[in-house]
Amino acid sequence: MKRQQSILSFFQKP
Amino acid sequence: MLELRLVQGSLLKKVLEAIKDLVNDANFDCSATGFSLQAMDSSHVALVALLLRNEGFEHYRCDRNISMGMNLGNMNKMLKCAGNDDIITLKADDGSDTVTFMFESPNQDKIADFEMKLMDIDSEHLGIPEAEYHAIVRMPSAEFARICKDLSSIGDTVVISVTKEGVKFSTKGDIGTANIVCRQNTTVDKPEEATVIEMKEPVSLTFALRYMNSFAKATPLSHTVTISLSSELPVVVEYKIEDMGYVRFYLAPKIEE
Repeated sequence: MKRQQSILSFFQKP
Repeated sequence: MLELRLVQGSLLKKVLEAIKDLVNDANFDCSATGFSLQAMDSSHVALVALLLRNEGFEHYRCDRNISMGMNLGNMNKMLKCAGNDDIITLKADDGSDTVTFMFESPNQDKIADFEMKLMDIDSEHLGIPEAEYHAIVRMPSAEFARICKDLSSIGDTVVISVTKEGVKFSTKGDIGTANIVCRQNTTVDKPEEATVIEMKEPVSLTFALRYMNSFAKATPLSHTVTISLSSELPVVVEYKIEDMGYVRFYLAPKIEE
């Protein structure tokens, strides 16, 4: 089973 | 005062068709250099970035930077009322809580204006770091759309693998498995029919097909799509908008538990 990562793990809030 | 006149109004119609199912509400940012948007889908798995540069507009006036919050479903309803050959002008006064879309038929015998309420949207721009990609695949956008559609009838996820053999799209589901390999092919009549693979190192990543199918709604914007892959980074699926900019979709990969 694979887990969906969040885009927020890669792109930072300012 | 904001006034943006786009002779090829169908471009804006196509942009909305491409992003309205992924994102409900978004801020359109307007500056002296262009009209742009950055938004995530509601589950924060994908991000869309749109840029329409000022030079692509016949007339472009933006006195100061403004951010206009719009419901994309409502914006799409309004833009659907524009003919495919219509010229579309966006207008907004400073401090106004509405935006006006003006549609002009090509021979100027019909002029319509639709005023839409703006909304306050709390959203922060994410910083997208510059990245070196292990592999960049450019291929006909219709081919990519076809592959995503075909694979989604078999499985829910796609493994995209780039090796020196080519780019492989694989899925598996209850009924079986599927593998589609596209090899580099530059011996074509038109450059937009080519498949070009630039690989620095092999890469293999897993993505949810339903997002890929959503991105493929941008196919009418461009004959080609560029897929940029690096291990442990979101894939970038880019549709260039001729002479104006791009729509880029970023999708976070799925990983082993």
